[in-house]
Amino acid sequence: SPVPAPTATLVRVLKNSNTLGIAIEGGANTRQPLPRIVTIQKGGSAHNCGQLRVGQIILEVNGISLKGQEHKDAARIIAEAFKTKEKDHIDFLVFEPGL
Amino acid sequence: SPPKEYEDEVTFF
Repeated sequence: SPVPAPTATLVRVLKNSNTLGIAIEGGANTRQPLPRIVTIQKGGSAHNCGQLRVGQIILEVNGISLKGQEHKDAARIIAEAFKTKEKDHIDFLVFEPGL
Repeated sequence: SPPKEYEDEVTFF
């Protein structure tokens, strides 16, 4: 049977906790060129949403592509998305390599 | 240019 191509999924995380509760590694000019989720912390907004997983690759944050963004720039985009009071949520476009 | 050495940068939010 054919192997399905990795599928991107849009995940909406409501800001229902004081922390987002994820850790990421990677970024442009590293071996992991797009940020990868390495930790999901219990009790954080990301854990509460139930759809983010360790190992997922983050393609976009609120429609902003992370392609070509170095680690610190991707981190700033995510931090600002969580901090802004303009939205009560963050939309992550993610995919799971190998699925 | 080739990727620089992986730096194991991790950021927590």
